[in-house]
Amino acid sequence: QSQNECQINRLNSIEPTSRIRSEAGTTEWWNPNSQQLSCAGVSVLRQNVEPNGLILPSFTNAPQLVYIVQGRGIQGTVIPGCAETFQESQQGQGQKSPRRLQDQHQKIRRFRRGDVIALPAGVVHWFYNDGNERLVTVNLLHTANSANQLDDNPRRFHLAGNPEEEQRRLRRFAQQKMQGSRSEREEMEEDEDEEQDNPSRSRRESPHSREQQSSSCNNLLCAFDSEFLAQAFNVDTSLIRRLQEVRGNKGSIIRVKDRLDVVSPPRMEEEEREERQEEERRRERQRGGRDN
Amino acid sequence: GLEETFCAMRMKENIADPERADIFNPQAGRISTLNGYNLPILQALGLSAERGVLYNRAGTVPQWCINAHKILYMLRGRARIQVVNQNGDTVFDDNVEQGQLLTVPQNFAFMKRAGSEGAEWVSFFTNSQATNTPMAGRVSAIRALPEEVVAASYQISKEDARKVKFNNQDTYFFTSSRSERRDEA
Repeated sequence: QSQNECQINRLNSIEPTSRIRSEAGTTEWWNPNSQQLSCAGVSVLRQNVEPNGLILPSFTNAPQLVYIVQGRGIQGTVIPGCAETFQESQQGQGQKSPRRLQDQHQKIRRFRRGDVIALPAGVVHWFYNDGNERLVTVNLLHTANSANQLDDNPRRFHLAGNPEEEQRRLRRFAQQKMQGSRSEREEMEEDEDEEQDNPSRSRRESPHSREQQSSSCNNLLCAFDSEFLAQAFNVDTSLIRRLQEVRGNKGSIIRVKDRLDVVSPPRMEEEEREERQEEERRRERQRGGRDN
Repeated sequence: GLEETFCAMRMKENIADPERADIFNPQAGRISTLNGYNLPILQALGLSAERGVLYNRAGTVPQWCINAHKILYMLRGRARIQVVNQNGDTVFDDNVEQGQLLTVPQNFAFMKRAGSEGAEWVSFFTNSQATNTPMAGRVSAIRALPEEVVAASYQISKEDARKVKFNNQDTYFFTSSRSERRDEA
């Protein structure tokens, strides 16, 4: 943290500065370079997910707290080394019927309005809106947390999808920050002088590393060699190519064709009853509105 | 009391001994880890290490380290290493040869495959309990996701999602494919 980030003489309430549209929702980021957020060492975003929308699996470089402002759904967190404790039952499968591989995955959790969800840094998570209303979350990333050993720029690593626009915005924030800190540190011109004296220095450091290659693919799997991945997953290369294909510009929130049917325990009867009552009340209000 | 505790603290451990391996696959290789659990002084230092061996053309599955940077030094042989950043850009894709060093920043995904003569390396981590998340295999992130989430995320059938989740039963490693071995023969 630079020394000037907390020299605050005046505070203002701030709105998100960038809005990224995905197939089934939007992601809005507050500018992480704003003085008050920089001082606190945090980045904040708001996600708005349509019913049946899935926030694709991803992880961030900082721990997160997610507050559910509106809606409900299910959420999965992949904790490294933990067992897949949610398993499909094998009951009812006679020896005559063909043996189907049962699905199993790590614990998933239901969430609803008012919940706070804690997500450690580097841990994959996904969210699915299985309700009838929009899901709205506010996420706080503590980029200054000791768990983040990278710089203070927020980063989201996607396992799937094509979150090109979001990544472009985050890159722009990082560039703005770099330019800002550069102008503040003009006295550090000796670095540039040294570069002029020895222009090959940066190239000499890593003879094998290549310049960052920009690609049309924006998730982690796309960038790996397909032959390597085919061996790592023990599947055909054609299947890996299908995984790596980016179909359309759907962003990081996609619409699920049918409802997502994952292995999960039944919900509490009371919760379901409350929800049915709430739905009935909503319909009545709509009917009343029309009559008037 | 200091003499009995801090001053006498165990400060060394040999991780090259094959018998000491924590992860082992006779076809692929082995990994020995040294961290704050098996060498407590590393808790205070906030560092850990790993010694790895890959046999002929075997590889480690794609993975990322959730809480540390990784600095790899190639001891013997060579390996092709790919490193991917948060934008899905390949920031490194080349062979790392004996005597060379490569830094993999925290959360950047990487995978490596040994050349025909195998590869041996030592990696240092900037956390005493460095934790890797593999993307493929028996304890991987993909396997921990529900089949339907995998199918929806990659827009593939449930059957294909099942293959992606369950086809590699190994932990951490993969071996060269049969076709490649035939080509070499």
